[in-house]
Amino acid sequence: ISLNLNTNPFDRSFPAKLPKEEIKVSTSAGVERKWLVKDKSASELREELNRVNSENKKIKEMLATVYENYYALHHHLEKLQSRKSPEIDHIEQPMKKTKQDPEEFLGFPNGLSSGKTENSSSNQSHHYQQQHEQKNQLLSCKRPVTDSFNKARVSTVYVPADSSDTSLTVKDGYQWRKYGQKVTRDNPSPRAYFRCSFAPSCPVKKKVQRSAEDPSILVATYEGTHNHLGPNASAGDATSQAGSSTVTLDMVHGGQKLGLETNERRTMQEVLVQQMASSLTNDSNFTAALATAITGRLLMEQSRT
Amino acid sequence: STTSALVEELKRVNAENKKLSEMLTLMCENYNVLRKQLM
Repeated sequence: ISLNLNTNPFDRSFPAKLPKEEIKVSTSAGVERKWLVKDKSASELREELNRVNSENKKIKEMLATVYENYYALHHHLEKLQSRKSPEIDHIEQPMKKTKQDPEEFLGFPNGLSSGKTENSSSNQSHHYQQQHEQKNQLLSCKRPVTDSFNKARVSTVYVPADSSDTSLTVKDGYQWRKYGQKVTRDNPSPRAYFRCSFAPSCPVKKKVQRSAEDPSILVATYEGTHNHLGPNASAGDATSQAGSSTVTLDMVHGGQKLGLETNERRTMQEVLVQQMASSLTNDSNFTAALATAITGRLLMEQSRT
Repeated sequence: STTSALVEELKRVNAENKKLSEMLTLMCENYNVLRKQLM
């Protein structure tokens, strides 16, 4: 005779979930035991539920962390991809060009060098006039009209200089190492080639030559941007060539800032990736949960096949 | 009814855990792909 009082309809709905002994109880002596078992199973269920709930909470936290890390990484990747081309090329390209003939290093903008365009007298006078305007402004910072790539990384600076000074030195707040000098056609003044003193880590090059049309102007052409902090502008620059040094330094600092930003971003990415990797791999809970999840998935796939 | 409610809740949370674990696995896979791209 069954003494089941049917107080729990679930017994019928989910018999497999309940302990077998509870179903087998059928004697009057077992009534009390049955209730005890039921209580026990309920408490066990509660414990199990608590355990599963805490596991659920942990997984949610881990998922939130992984989401955060993932989207931080994704955001950085997008940033990198959007800014990658101009700045990375900016630094890498000049390094590839180190073996080129210095003559091919850069072209003078707007016919200031011994270009064929100067054969035309009208062009020549036009350029001469341009130079005088630039001289009157003490300095002018121009970009050559070569192509869009060079526009981003080449700057030309015109600096008034004493005609008797043959040093071809342009003070711009950075230290330079002279590595060559060359006499060019149609210009009695030689052209000097400089590398940044931080070379080869810094790719910036500079060439200086007196203007063929006006020897009182030094034409300094910069290629690349500094990727390091430069020395402060000297007081001599500020006093003797106030206008020119100011503009020149602005230009140089702009390049320096770009280089620093690139370095900072690279460092940040590396640190971020390392931190994420180490935090994820060092977290034993995470690896255990991950292993469980992967195993579960594999088992699921196996059972499907 | 308490037991049945507990069992129902247990089933629900277990199912949720399973889904969350799957999502976590997927996220980790995606994260690793992204990490490789950045390396």
